[in-house]
Amino acid sequence: RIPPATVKRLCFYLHLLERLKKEGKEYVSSKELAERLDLTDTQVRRDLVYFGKMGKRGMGYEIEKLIKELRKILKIEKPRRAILIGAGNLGTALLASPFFRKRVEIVAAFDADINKVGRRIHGVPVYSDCEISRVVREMGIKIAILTTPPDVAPDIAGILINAGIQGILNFTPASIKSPPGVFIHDVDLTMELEYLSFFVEEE
Amino acid sequence: RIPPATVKRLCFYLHLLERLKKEGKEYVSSKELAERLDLTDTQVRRDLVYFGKMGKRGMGYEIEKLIKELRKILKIEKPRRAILIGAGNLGTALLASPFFRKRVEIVAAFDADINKVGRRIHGVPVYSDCEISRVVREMGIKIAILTTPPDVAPDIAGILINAGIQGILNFTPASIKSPPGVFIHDVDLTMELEYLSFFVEEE
Ligand SMILES: NC(=O)c1ccc[n+]([C@@H]2O[C@H](COP(=O)([O-])OP(=O)(O)OC[C@H]3O[C@@H](n4cnc5c(N)ncnc54)[C@H](O)[C@@H]3O)[C@@H](O)[C@H]2O)c1
Ligand SMILES: NC(=O)c1ccc[n+]([C@@H]2O[C@H](COP(=O)([O-])OP(=O)(O)OC[C@H]3O[C@@H](n4cnc5c(N)ncnc54)[C@H](O)[C@@H]3O)[C@@H](O)[C@H]2O)c1
Repeated sequence: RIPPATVKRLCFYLHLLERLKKEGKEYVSSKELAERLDLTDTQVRRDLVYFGKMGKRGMGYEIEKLIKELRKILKIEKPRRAILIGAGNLGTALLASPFFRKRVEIVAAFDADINKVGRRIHGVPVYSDCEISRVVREMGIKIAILTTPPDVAPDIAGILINAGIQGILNFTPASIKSPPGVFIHDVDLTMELEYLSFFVEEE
Repeated sequence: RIPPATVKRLCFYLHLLERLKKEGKEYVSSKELAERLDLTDTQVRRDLVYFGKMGKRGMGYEIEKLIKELRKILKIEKPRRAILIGAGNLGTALLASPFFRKRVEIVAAFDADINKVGRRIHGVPVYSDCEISRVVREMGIKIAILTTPPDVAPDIAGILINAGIQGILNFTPASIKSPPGVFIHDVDLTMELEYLSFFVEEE
């Protein structure tokens, strides 16, 4: 069992390792990982324990092996399947993004707007929100992306959870209660702005 | 000068402290921060140095004071002003989100589509992309949010940087070179999905 805050850090390690691989590096030491992520060496060694002891004496860790191990831990060795609820502005932008769709196979979208139901948006069929339970059960989907207006989000989440969804990527500002065995991840794009703000002088 | 990876962590501290405040807590110890963020105590103490020594013997740190200090460090004591380029699906969703607009005052949007120019989207005036330099200089804007298609993103970024923009929140998959004094932050929503994926069993 890895604590959620560490899982978040493992995602940062993965993205750093993928960048190092692109730069042509093959090995990396825990010291270099610590420098790049500005963590103490002890913190990095503690985190590395989660992805197994794979260091070679003197050479450091093999980047390819660490990437493979991390993708296994995060269960993303192959793209996950998901559904998307609320094919509005944000939903459509996610459906349109080849970057996003590389990592996740969106098999169906759902909307309450009858003008959208029955069409395809960037190749993904749009169903009525009454069909959510049927499709989730028939296709055995475990992950849902929630991009509806905030007022309907808790009700929709209830339908998803009853149908067997275990993880919800919640883009709405509504707070959704998560029963045991279900993980709700609230995406807050303002964090990205706060990070950027540090590097820009005030007006 | 705080290293970028630590700035990212400071954002996580801020969000955690704001959640603790909402829960009614007034003080927090470095040990509790370490537990909540699953960091070693040494790592937290090292990070706390960046936001000044504010702990009271035996009581821990005053949450309100830490929040104030962090907002000062991140330069978000008051909402930052920004412009948005590319008022398409994603851009419109950001303009529509009260959550996002609380943290940043989007003073103008820009687009190449003549059907959008001259209108207002959720109250924000949309100008032609030829007006970017003029508006940035006249209003002294330092932050830009980039939600254009990837092919035009590098050219638009060049225009923004020449006009005096210092920080770009880049939602496009295009990679943008940052000259000295300019900070480009690439937003990658797939990281959010990778994080969620860990908590959901494979199909
Ligand atoms: N996390 C962030 O920083 C951030 C940024 C932007 C937007 N948002 C949020 O994302 C959500 C979507 O924003 P948007 O601009 O795309 O809104 P939108 O109005 O364009 O899209 C919402 C879609 O949901 C559909 N819908 C309404 N009721 C439904 C139901 N019962 N079942 C299924 N679909 C339903 C609508 O028909 C519409 O297509 C909002 O909650 C918004 O606050 C969050
Ligand atoms: N980071 C992620 O995970 C993620 C997720 C979704 C979308 N995206 C990216 O966000 C961007 C926007 O996606 P979208 O679905 O909103 O696309 P879109 O086509 O709906 O919107 C693009 C907008 O940019 C405008 N535009 C085109 N050329 C322009 C120019 N020269 N100057 C100003 N505006 C111009 C278009 O008229 C349109 O309004 C894309 O680059 C997409 O890949 C990234």
